[in-house]
Amino acid sequence: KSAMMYIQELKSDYRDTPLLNCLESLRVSLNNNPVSWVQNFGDEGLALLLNLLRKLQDEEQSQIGTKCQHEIIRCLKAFMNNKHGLKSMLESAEGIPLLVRSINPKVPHMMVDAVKLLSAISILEHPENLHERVLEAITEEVEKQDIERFQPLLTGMNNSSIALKGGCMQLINALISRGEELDFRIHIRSELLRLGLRDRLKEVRNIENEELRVQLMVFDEQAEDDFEDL
Amino acid sequence: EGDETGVMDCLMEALQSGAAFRDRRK
Repeated sequence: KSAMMYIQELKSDYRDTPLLNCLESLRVSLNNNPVSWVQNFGDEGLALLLNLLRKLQDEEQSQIGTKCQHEIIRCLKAFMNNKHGLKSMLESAEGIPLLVRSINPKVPHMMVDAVKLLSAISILEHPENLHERVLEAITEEVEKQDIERFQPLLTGMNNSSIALKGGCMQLINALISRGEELDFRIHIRSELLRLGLRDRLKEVRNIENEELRVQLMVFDEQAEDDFEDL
Repeated sequence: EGDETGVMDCLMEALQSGAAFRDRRK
């Protein structure tokens, strides 16, 4: 199918299983076609995906609706996997905030993908400090929910999914590591530890998992470096 | 198109292996 055909389908107000099928097929196409295909899908396709994601997030959550949201996150990852797509996503005002809204500990599989994408965005070399945009979006989102800004990440760390614990640690490390000021890094770390990360880390250190081990080491090394600087 | 694709894959791999942070420390 051409990119234009998917754009037409996304405009067709499909719902439930037909929508999920369309999104799964789109994800395969975005992953397997040349960059020119992704460029044809372009800003219009991205805007349709983001609108759809927002609509689904605003609706009462259903199992199929959640599956569609997760599939859109996977499509966004495929779309951003080249410079053109990534540029479009970063230029869109809604891209990062909608990814942040997908940090939902009630849907661990989707949350893993969302935090990993946001971690990757946060460490990108970019004239605009992207980790600040991510942090800003996290702060704005939790203000609506009236909770501490890192609470969703702490809840994720408390989830039984090891992949989710690893993903949350990745985002924490990404946000801290990109802070240029020592004060900023210490502030973020203290905020997390105060919120309960200290206890979570004690538990997580007992889990034998390579991905987690790497992230814990990074967290500790960054903290040690900052302590020395201080 | 080789150098234009796999941007997110590379970043995610660097995050997972810790390389993204080691580069920063240097």
